Amino acid sequence: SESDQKANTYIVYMGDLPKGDFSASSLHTSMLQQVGSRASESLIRSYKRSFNGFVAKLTEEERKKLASMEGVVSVFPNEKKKLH
Amino acid sequence: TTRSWDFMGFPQGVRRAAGPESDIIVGMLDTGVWPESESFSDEGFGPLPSKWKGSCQSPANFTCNNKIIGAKYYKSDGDFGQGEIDSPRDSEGHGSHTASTAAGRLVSDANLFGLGSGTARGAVPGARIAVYKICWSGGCSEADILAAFDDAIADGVDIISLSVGGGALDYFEDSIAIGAFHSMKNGILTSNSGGNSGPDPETISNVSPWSLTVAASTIDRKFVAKVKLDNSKAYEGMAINTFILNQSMYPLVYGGDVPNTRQGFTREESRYCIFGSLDKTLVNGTIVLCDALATGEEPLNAGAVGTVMQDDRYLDLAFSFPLPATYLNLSDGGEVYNYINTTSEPTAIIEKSTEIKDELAPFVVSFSSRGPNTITSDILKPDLTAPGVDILAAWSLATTVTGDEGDTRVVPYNIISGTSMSCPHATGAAAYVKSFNPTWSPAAIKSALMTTASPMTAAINNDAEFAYGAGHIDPVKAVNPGLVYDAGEADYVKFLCGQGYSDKSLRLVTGDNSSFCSESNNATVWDLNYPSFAISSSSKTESVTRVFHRTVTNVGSPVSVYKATVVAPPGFTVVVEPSVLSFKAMGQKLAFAVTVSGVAASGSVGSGSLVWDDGVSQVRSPIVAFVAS
Repeated sequence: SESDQKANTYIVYMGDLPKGDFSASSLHTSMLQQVGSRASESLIRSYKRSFNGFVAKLTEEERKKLASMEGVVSVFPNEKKKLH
Repeated sequence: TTRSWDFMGFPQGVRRAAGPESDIIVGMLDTGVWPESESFSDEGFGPLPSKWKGSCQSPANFTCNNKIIGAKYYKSDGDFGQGEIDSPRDSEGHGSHTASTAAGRLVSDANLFGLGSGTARGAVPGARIAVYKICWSGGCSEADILAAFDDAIADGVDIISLSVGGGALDYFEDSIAIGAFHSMKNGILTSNSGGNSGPDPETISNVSPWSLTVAASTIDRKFVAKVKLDNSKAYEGMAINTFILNQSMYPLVYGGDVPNTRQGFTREESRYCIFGSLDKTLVNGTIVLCDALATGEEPLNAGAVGTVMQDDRYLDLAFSFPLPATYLNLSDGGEVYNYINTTSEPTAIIEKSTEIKDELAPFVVSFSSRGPNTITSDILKPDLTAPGVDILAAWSLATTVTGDEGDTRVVPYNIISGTSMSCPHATGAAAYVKSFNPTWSPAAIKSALMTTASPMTAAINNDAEFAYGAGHIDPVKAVNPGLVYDAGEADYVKFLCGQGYSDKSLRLVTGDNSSFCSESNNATVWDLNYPSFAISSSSKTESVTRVFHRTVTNVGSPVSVYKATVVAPPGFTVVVEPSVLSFKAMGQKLAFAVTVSGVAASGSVGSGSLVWDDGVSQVRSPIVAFVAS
């Protein structure tokens, strides 16, 4: 459906940094390619200094596939919080 | 701030660990800072702490110094709004305010047009500040919040302050809880604001047990602005009015009598002075009485010289407005209304605000979000309370006092309210505690702040611990708490196992492939070594018994004997076993169990406490029993 094709921004949280050498952008790009996303366009940011994860534009189908992938803790929408 | 620290018993001359304080780095995740503010001057500061691994992003006229040692901005959508600066420079004011509250330098004679005058200072004036600008005029995206956490942790900050939130979310679907978890893992305490959605229950946000959740309380300084009528009567309203009107009296009109009928507005709309509803011809040069608290922009746009607002929403704090204004309760507002209706040519004047002493302070302000915690009901949130009402601190010269259209007042110090303001008080206090105890874990610092907090009373805070947590923060006492309830990553993982998080998730989160939720590693919420005790039941007739297992670490006198004193919540019995703890060394840990049994009264918070007392230190934890909705 049209809503399934619409890409929204999601955070893919993957927990602690992997041990040893680790190329975040390669790993995250590869994961996006595995779910069929046009990785170079959809990857917005990688987290790689203190924990592992990334931000990407995903369709609903891609979100579901990523959420079930090995190494993923959670996938949740990039919403806005407010100053208190 | 010019009053709150003194009010908390934290005077300017308080004992300091000067060397360690200058090595403390406070990470501020906020709207940036105004680097030229006197609060952030680096005069007399030595070189950067060697542990600092961060950087200073310096586009658009922003430079760091030995006080502001790092600065970065995050805007993952790249969409800069009008007036926004693509720089760590603060164009909102909020970030400068919070940073100076936590760690601003001493600045004498800081004031807002003479109001709140005094020496502005943060808790740790000698500490360094690292700025992570994540909030913009449209809000704070979770992608940017996580990016800032990712950097701040790796950069080597000691404490993170984040006065931002949304609804309470599952721990690993909430950027702040995730960031705070990895901070904790790296020895960094995250101090969070609890939110401004009070006084409704279950509104508290940022509820992860590894972060410190802060409610907002009043201080003993109130700002009031008087409206004087021509019949010699005067009424004091809550407002920060910096304006001095130059006539003795002005015509006074009621918003409901001056509707902008040409645009189709009725008196039912104009009485609330909603946008576009006032007739400019009838309002020009008058003071307008409006039946609701609003920003004041509509009376200003319509040409009014001032506005008097009335309702009963927020009578425990003072707002600023872009024109002369005051805000009355319904009784006084009704008298002003009657005066207008019974006088042929009603006139009035609004005076500049004055300061009065609030003898009731501190109490939790109405807007401060309340528990219970909607994610884990038996973790009491908020954790504690700090000043968050009418706080004067540094501001940005890129905005005005209110930020509203028509406001031309550009100021270096401003007075605002929010749990955003209470959070950096707790951040600063945590940094102060850490400067004396550099090796303490985030949980130990949090425990020290909670168990030494001054008890508050349900007599003026109906929601009791759901409003104030453990009580009002006391930074001086927190340096020497006697005992601490310590916890580390493994303890939180056990807690998360008990909350139903999967092996797979927890292995990833910890980075430890051996981590798993076995029977021995599957802790109930009541076994997390938390410095407060919460016991919920599902109905008012249900009898509940909970056993809380706790361990305290001796950080006071090497040889000491602590005795337990218990106040049970109404309808409950509390048994502590053992009731005496004999320590023989610093760092020694002793375990005990607290059994709480009874039936909770419906619709109220049953308050009790456990105090461990060795005659020198009183280590106090609240015990709260309630019926969960």
